[in-house]
Amino acid sequence: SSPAPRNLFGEIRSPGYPKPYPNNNISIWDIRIPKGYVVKLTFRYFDLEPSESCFYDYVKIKADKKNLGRYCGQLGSATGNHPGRKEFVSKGNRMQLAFRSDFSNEDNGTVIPYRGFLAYYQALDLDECDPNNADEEDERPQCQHFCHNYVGGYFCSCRTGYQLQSDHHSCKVECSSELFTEASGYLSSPEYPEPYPEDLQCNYSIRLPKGMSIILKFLKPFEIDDHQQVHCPYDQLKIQARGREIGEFCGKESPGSIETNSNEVDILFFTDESGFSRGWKIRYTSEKIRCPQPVPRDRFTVIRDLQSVYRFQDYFVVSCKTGYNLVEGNRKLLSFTAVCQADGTWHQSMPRCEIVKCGNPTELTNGAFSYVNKPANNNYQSVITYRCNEPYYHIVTGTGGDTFTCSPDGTWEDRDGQVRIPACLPVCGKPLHPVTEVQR
Amino acid sequence: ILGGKLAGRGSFPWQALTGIHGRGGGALLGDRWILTAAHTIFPKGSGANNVSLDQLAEEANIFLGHTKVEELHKMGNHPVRRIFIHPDYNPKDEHNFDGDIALMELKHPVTLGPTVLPICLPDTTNTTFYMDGHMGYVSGFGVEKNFISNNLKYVSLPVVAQEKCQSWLDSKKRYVPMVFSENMFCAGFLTVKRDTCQGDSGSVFTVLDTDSGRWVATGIVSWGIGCAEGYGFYTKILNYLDWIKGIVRED
Repeated sequence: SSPAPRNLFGEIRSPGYPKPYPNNNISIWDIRIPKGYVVKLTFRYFDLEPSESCFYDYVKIKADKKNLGRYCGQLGSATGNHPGRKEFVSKGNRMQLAFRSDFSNEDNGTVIPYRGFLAYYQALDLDECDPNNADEEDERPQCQHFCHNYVGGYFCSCRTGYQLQSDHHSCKVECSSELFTEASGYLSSPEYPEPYPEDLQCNYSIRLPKGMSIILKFLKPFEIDDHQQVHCPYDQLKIQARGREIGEFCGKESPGSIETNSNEVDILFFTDESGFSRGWKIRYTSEKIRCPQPVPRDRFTVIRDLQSVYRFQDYFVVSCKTGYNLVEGNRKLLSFTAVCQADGTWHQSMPRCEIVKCGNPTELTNGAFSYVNKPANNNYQSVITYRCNEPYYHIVTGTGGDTFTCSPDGTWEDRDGQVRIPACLPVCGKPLHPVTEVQR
Repeated sequence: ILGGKLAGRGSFPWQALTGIHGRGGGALLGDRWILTAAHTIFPKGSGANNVSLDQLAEEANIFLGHTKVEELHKMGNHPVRRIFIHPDYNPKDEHNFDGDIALMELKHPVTLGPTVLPICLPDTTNTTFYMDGHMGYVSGFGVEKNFISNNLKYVSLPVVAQEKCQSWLDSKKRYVPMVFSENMFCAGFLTVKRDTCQGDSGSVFTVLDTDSGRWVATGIVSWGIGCAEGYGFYTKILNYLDWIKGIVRED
């Protein structure tokens, strides 16, 4: 017998194939493939001396300590048992092929040149996770929680809050350092909604990127041992965000939904040695952390494209109404943008809008200006009019006239937007007391 | 001024008192120019004409804003930045006052008010001011009856037709062969004792332009033969408008 090499596929031929096989031959092939696979064998060619129950020549197939059949004959022969296209699949990773030929292949004195067979086998992945594949004697225990098949093997995993033991199959409560980094997910007390085990020291950590805010939503049922008078003396469910305790819960009243405003949340679950409460389950989701709604500091501030909600990395742009300047402290700003930071605060505080001041109007030589509106100040939209010291001077203005307004860009401008102030030109030939003769 | 009257304050607010080579007059143009006669700066026949204009500007005294000489001196003078003499003026030709016009630029513009105001220049198209008999007023701090005046006085004089001036001059030619050019006009009387005199040079002959209601300078006191012994001769400003504007506007 020749053990087939341990590769994942191959051919097995009767002795001398494709020439007729010899008489008085017994050949055995042991097919052995790696664990995690099963053998699948088919006959590509089969031509053996037929006989009742394959008494003379035959091929016998065995696997998993079972006989998978005895085959002989030719395709369509009345007697014998031709395997045709049948697929022989083992449950384990071994299969044996036995061939026997008797002393002759004569029929009425004529030798029939039966050519034997060509078999082809291949390794098929064994889905260890399929319960139907579980072999009774299989020494392997089943995965306690989750089974994951892969080509050539499988592995077990455990529910959240459990740790796979060294036997790679069983799961033991292990929730002391559960880490969740997905944007959303579920976490629950071990065995939920069955009663949770005793003596737990669970720590579930949700760690999301900065700027995300975790929202916890408790599902039903919510049931943690409690006491009428004393707050959570037996079992405690504590929720902390960045070390800050958000709450300690027990009893049957669900905490509902909790917006933690934090990208880091720790859920600690401590149980004592007894109890039959069914525990808790949380669906956590996350969203970009919110920043406080920006509020203008005065009625001249305009928040562009105001949003109903501002979240991490959102920003808002502030400008001022015409005639007002953005001011931060004493500094005038050309523009202002605030970005919502990862901690839910704005990276800079709201500025204010200060009315544009044009400063004192340019003095007019040999003239003066007067304020048209009250109060007389140099703020935006203040209006002044220039006059010359008449009658000694007369005013010469641009096409924009002699009235100037404090413009949004902080300059005094006439009707045409010109900043050049009028001039007072001397009035010639107009004495106040011209010579007048009386007597004639 | 002979045969004139005391000027009231604010009647001739353009009148300037100049002290360059002795007393003269001038008239304020705009708020920083003094119009005067070139011979008050470069007198005829004096050797002093080799002094530079800058030097003269440095030493010139210009007073404005009062009718009393004493008050004017108290108010202080207005320093001169630059002096422009008309190029046709020839200080060496004692008998020809053609081009007797000059401009002095003050270092600082003056602030106008009731007693300091500029005179207007004539409108180039208006020649009625030079027609025979058109009345004008001349003010000045010049001599009156051999005494220099301490107050501003004025006199009204009629413009005389060119040919009368010329023929009068011809009658004087034997004594004083003066040139009378079209850049001059004469005004005054042959017998009435009303005239300008020494010290009035540079003051302006003004007329009231009834169309605009403004007083206009049509002439500059330039020369005469004696005082109140015949006509007085004035530089015809109309003929120098381009020159004046060229300088004043250039600035």
